[in-house]
Amino acid sequence: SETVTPAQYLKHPLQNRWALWYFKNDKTKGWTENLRLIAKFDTVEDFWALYNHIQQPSKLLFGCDYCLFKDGIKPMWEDDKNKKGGRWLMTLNKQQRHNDLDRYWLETLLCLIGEAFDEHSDEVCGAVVNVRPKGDKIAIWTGNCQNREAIVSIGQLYKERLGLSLKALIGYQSHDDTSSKSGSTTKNLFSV
Amino acid sequence: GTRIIYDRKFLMECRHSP
Repeated sequence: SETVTPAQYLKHPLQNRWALWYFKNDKTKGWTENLRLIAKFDTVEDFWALYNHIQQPSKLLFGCDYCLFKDGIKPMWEDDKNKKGGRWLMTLNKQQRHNDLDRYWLETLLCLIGEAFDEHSDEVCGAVVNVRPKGDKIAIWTGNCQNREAIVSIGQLYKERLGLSLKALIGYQSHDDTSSKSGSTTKNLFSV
Repeated sequence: GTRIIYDRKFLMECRHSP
């Protein structure tokens, strides 16, 4: 008879349960109607089963998003866990869709599910990738835009994990400022 | 309590494990 060791069948639990959402820009429907929950997972193996099964961001149509959020937090500014928060935002140029987008997004997911930010990981609410004709965006959302120490630490580590050069700056913006902006740019509360 | 942390290398190794 064959012996199966626990290591061969036990899944590796994650610290958090995560929900992956998909947003499709159908202009005949409302914003919330266009936002769909794909699946939830709480083990490393279930994460990969999902990730290996879905399209990479670079294959999505313009106007689509993926959002990965902790279970119980909706991927919108209005959620109680997000409304005082903000995001580390990375804006990609058009060439980066082929070179960097999928790699950066996977790295972002691995940072989240692996709790890469140590004690500051509790500040993290989720991450979003927006696929847009003018340039794609990836952001990590955190829960409190006043929490400078955690935010800066998360930003520095995130930049390191993405392999960004020291010269490449990324900015952190509050959702309040993003939602009430009049022009096309939002001021950065922090930069790393 | 303790936090369950996985580094990049470990997570990537799990990608194609049965």
